[in-house]
Amino acid sequence: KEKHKILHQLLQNSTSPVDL
Amino acid sequence: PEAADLRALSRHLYEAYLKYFPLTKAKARAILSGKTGDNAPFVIHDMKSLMEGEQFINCKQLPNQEHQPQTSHSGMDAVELRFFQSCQSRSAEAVREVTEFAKSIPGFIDLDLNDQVTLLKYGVIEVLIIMMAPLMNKDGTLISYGQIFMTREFLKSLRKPFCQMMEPKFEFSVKFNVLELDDSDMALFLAVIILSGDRPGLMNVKPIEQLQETVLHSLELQLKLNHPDSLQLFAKLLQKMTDLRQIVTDHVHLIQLLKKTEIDMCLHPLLQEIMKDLY
Repeated sequence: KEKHKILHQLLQNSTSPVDL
Repeated sequence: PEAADLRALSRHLYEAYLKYFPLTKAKARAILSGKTGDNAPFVIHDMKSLMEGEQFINCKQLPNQEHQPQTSHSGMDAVELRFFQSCQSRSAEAVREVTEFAKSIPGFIDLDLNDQVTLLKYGVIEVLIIMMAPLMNKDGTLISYGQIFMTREFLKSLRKPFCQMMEPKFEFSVKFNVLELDDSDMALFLAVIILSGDRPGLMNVKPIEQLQETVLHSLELQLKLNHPDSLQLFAKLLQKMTDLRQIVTDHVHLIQLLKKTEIDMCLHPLLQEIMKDLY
């Protein structure tokens, strides 16, 4: 799960912009 | 499924596509054919125009992105690196757009979360390369949301290995564009790519294959209705998926080579996550 942290975040945080 | 359901799915995916992807094929083709009047793109064709265009690209960067200090890389050699960093920022943003599109595919968010991650990890670069095709013609490509046109010759003139990065995408795109898909066809094709049940490490393949089969039916019907005179278009399109995998494999190897040879280069954390242990 840690290996794909940002992808997990992108998938779970509806449309709120993740800090890219 | 009934034809009406398949048409509804097609409309739904097309709407999601329009919602999440800011530069459509229709808009890109209008820009490329000079139909946008006063809003012609800025053309980058040499180092001088790149430097002029660079200011333009940096001005238009998204608010939550860190600006690369201009002084960190100086001299002509660094131009490629700076440009490459801009490309990375745009690619990371595009990954976010593709993720939102994937989430809009009916049934996608009900899949196992780890499988969703796997589908995106393996599918997203393929999707991004397909999405480049509408932005390209044989002479160059639109970048920066269609505000800039960068010539193919200029990209070929960059130092190695940067000059090798885009040429395979141009070759693919020119052939892909012969199929003349429109945005509503593209939406379905992108969903088919994302829902590939043969990605390494998937845990629950069955529901993914079932979703893909429905989208494939919808795509087949869409192409029959939208391109009645284009024989075997569905089959030709599916064949493109094989070429696409090779392009992605080569692209990832080139990035891995860059990581080793360009000491000043930092890979965007999201892209790093996607490319790690990928092929």
